[in-house]
Amino acid sequence: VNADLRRERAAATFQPQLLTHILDGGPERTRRRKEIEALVLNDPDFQHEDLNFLSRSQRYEQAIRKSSLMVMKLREYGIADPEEIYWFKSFVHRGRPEPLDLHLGMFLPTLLTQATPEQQDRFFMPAWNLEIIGTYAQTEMGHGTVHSINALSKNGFVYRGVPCLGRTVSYFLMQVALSVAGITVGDIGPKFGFDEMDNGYLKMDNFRIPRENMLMKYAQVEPDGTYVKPVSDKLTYGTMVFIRSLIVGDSARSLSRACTIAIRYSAVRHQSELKPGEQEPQILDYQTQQYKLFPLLATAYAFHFVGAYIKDTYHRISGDISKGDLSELPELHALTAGLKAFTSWTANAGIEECRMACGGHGYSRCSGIPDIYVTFTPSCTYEGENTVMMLQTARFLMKSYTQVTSGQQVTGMVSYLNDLSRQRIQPQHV
Amino acid sequence: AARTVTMRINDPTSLVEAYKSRAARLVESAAKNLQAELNHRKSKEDAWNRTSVDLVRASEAHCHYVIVKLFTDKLAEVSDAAVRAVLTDLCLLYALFGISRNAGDFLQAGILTGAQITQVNQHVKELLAVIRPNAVALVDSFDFHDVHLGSVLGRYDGNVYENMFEWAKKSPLNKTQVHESFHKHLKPMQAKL
Repeated sequence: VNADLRRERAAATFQPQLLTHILDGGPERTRRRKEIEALVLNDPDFQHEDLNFLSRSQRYEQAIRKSSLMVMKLREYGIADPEEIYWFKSFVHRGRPEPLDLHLGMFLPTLLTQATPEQQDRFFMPAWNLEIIGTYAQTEMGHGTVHSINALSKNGFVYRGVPCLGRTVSYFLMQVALSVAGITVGDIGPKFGFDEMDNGYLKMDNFRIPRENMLMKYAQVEPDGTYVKPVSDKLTYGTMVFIRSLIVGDSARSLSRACTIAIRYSAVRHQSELKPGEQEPQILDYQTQQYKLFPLLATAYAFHFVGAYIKDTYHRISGDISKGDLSELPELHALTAGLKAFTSWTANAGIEECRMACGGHGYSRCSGIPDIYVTFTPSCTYEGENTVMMLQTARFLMKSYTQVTSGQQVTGMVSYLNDLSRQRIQPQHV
Repeated sequence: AARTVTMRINDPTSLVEAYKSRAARLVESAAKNLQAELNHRKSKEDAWNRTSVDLVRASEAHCHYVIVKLFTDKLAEVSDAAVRAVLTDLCLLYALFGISRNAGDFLQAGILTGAQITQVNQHVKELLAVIRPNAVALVDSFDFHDVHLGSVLGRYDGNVYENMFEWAKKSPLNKTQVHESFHKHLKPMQAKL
């Protein structure tokens, strides 16, 4: 080990492993995580050439190969806990996105949260067993979301890809395959990153969707096409709220990775001279380098704890919702939207700061930071563009403020607004 | 203007109060601006759109308060004194750095005075020196395996330069001493000059 890093580790005033246990949620979780990582690390099937030296097609194929292998190995090892699957998958793909992400992270949760028990029987197990591999279509060219399903009385719907402002968003399942009439699909071409993901275009021409494919746990679609809204339209966003709560944790992980690289490298790299005649200091001894990196390090820890909190809160409130108690759904929706935006904006800028703090070497793919950046930055625009998210949070804040000014008390994270009416306005010297 | 909080800049709980006041002020200010726009215009949508910059700022302040609050709450759960001390330093740095970067909000709302902001800036610099000895141990605690981190610069063993060279040599451009494009393009061109 490099002498500088050895000296740095000897100077620590605490035991890093104890802090690792806190981040993992306890020593047992740390032990189990390392056990799962070792399964991948020691498996030659998952080894391959450095992806940086492969073409996009080769990277995509490598990802598909590893994902297929991953599914078999998860079965073989009997790993079924969602967090353990996440550890395994994240290690197989080294923190990069992978072709089954949407199936595992979006399609399955949507079936769980939006399908009726009958629909789950029909679709969930085949999807869990990867007989059905799902994705989702959400953004319509020229418009924000998929709209305008034209209802037909014959127990079905015809989707015409004519963009127009519809009234509501509703989930429906459809088979997307080259052989299906009225369907055109393809890859949208190279992107800033996400080389391993085949983001696609989907065109539906007078494509018929049977009524029983409309997911109706909360919304109802009558045979004649009448749409019965859910008791709260926020229930329709259940999957998105779940994903947004995960993005907060992702902000923490991505920023933590960038900080790890930048701070270790700043301890190894020597440059210029702080005092004439002395040997070149580590660049981590310059206050300006510390000012760039340490607030980001603090931010990464802050986001870790917030990510854990919001994930636990999501699961708690989801449990309440399944018992019919929707009272905390509005605040959960607002908080996940705002925290997703706040943490992803901050982490996005922070990762770039870490890259620049490594100088020219930070720009090389071997630093790992370009990959972290191009993989993370889409989170500022997907699952709700951040400004839109902040405005959704603002709707809840305005509603809460109106309640307070009309004499009601509010609870939860906005309870500070109750103090507003009591706070003395003190004249300030001009 | 709000009541000036008596802020103890070494106490995360006290900093939470400052963030709480800032959020309350920005929510109230956005709400009043929205009401003023509503009084001027027929359309609610127009009024909303013409207040949206304030609304985004209010939401950001709300989220910032939530994060400082949750980080502070977490400290109480840490049993090991040495770990709690280093996390407290990080929590203070996060909160003070946020005040320093958003000083205008705290000054304009009368939550902090100019003198207090000067103290905050000074304390941020002091905390950098306090955290310096633990910086590498703090990133080690994230416990990213080198394979997962995927970085020659961030290797656990710190042997950066020799491994950068090994990595570069694998580049397809280094498969031959001279790239084929020389023979196909450059050499014929030189022959004609």
